[in-house]
Amino acid sequence: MHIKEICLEGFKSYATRTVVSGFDPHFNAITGLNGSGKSNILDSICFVLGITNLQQVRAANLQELVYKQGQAGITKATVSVTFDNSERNRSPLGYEEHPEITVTRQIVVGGRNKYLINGKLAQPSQVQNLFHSVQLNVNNPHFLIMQGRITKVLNMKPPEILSMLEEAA
Amino acid sequence: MHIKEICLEGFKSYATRTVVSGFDPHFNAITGLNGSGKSNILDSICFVLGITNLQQVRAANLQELVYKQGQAGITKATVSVTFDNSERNRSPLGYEEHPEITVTRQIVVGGRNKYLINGKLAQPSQVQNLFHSVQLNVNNPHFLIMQGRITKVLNMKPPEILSMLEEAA
Amino acid sequence: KKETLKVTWVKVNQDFGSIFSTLLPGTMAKLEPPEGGSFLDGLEVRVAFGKVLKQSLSELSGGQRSLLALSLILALLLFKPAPLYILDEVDAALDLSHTQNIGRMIKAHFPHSQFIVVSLKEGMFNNANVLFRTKFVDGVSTVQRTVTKQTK
Amino acid sequence: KKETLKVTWVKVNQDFGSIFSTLLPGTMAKLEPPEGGSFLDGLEVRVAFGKVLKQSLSELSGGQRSLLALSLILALLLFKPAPLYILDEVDAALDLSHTQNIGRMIKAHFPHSQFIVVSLKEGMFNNANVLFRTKFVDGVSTVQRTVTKQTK
Ligand SMILES: Nc1ncnc2c1ncn2[C@@H]1O[C@H](COP(=O)(O)OP(=O)(O)OP(=O)(O)O)[C@@H](O)[C@H]1O
Ligand SMILES: Nc1ncnc2c1ncn2[C@@H]1O[C@H](COP(=O)(O)OP(=O)(O)OP(=O)(O)O)[C@@H](O)[C@H]1O
Ligand SMILES: [Mg+2]
Ligand SMILES: [Mg+2]
Repeated sequence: MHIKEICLEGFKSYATRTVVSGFDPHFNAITGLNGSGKSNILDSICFVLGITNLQQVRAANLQELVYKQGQAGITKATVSVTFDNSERNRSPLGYEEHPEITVTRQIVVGGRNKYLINGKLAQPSQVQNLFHSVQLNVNNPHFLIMQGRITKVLNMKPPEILSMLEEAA
Repeated sequence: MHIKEICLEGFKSYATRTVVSGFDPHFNAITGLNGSGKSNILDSICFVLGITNLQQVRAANLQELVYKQGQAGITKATVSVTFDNSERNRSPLGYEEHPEITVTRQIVVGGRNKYLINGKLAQPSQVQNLFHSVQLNVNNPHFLIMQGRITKVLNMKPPEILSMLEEAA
Repeated sequence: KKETLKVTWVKVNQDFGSIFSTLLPGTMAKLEPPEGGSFLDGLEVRVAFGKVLKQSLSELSGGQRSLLALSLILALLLFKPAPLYILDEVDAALDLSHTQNIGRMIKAHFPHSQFIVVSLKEGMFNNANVLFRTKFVDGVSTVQRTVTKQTK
Repeated sequence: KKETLKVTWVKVNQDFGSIFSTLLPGTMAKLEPPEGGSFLDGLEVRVAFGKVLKQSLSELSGGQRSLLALSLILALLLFKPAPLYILDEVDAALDLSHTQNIGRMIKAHFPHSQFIVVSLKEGMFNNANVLFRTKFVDGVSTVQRTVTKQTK
């Protein structure tokens, strides 16, 4: 499956409802000036994929993901990612009948995480199973290279490199 | 004082005698493709300034600074830096009568360091005194930002930032 | 299980070497056990420029290190594909020609996965099919989409 | 001695803030003691975008972090000048306009020191008076010098 559209509202520097649509099935690029919000879009994808280590999205706690930490009248951060799931043999387990899958994650200041799959409330474990069944484990990601981290693999000790292969095996 | 010319011979990727002359007193830039030898020129300046922590110049020992570690017929690495010293009030201590100062450092495979100041053999301590008297202490450098290291200052603990100010005070 | 790991190593090694030599002709890269050990003790990255294996990676330039790391990561991705890849400024240390090579490699050799690549360099994003431009306007981030005219 | 350190802190702080706001208008930066401590316990980097002081530096973008680090380093250099400054690809994370700003700042505000700056970006090296181009030819590095036509 691949991303078709991302909708961010109240997430980091995306205060107002921002729809990023028309993703290419193959090669998409994001550019813009320093501080304009490029990495924040990648953070929003990790957010929906269920990231738990918030340092990976440059936050100390969930509240920091809300626009101005909730100090500017916006009290929740919502991100929805709509996936094209038309390739049945590459579908997440149990979703073969859904040509489109929308996963939403929301945090409310002072509240907790909330997940939705195709508009229905879902448990974090359901979301985790969905993504793990297509090799997207954002908490042990082989598909994600964050800013400034590209060469960290060269500083790994030999046993660490071996376990990286074990993950893939 | 400022650099006028650098002569590299057998140093890292500069196998043959390479003279880099005509430095501007104010603003010089070095560019070129990846791996073409830009950082190696900066390493050669650090080498002449008397660097002792070779990790800073990406080497494990002095022999690694010689072209192909001495395995290709070249058995010594020599770098000479010629400084313009016409501004007497900014001269290193004791060199006010020298409008030009050339400092040379050489290593021979299987041998040790050798320094020359204006063509005469010099002790490492003499070279150190020369450079320290104009605020160039390459082993505790505030004037040097190596590749990939620019943001390390932001990761310093508060006491470390304070000691950075103490160095300057 | 030890056997599966060995098979993984052989295949990843092959792709690692082939990707790196494509990006930097005349070089070779591989993963091998540390001196005197077996692969179960761990694996080290070794490179050769020309025929000579380097003792360590320390003398490599910033751009060469990026290309080496990318080659290993892409080799792992070839072995265990994911539906989507997220790369944030992996070309920061790369000159124009290497940046273009990475962009072209993504286009040509990884056709079955979706890439979302952040880059400040035209040499990279000119290879994309769709380009999103972020802009900070009145204190908030905004995004605009453009379609890149692609010639094959 | 404590007094000299305090004087240093005040002056460096002033330049740090002024350089950072020049590079990123509408921002403020300073060094201040950690919560509940005095400056002898150490100093932390604090930034404000607009009027609000940020709790931590973690949400800053890659480019913003580079500009912040550079501002502090340049402020220290203003306080304790060295005859020569060596900067290797400090613009790796900077977009074109910020790169140009650093180049122009070096030209205009640091006239009494010699800079040797490595960069892959025209936005930086176009500001230099002399440009050296390195090239790998037949297995060895070579250097060629060019003089940049400077218009004031
Ligand atoms: N919770 C938040 N509320 C408001 N603004 C935020 C929040 N979190 C982050 N930001 C802002 O987002 C900006 C950083 O955005 P981002 O990291 O996406 O930039 P970028 O486009 O990747 O830039 P660069 O090219 O420098 O890496 C910073 O100015 C930061 O203050
Ligand atoms: N002792 C040595 N003998 C021969 N070649 C060497 C030696 N030490 C380093 N090199 C070579 O120098 C090259 C790196 O040069 P350098 O670090 O100056 O590149 P660079 O121009 O800074 O590139 P980048 O833009 O990628 O940082 C590498 O190919 C490395 O193998
Ligand atoms: Mg970024
Ligand atoms: Mg370099």
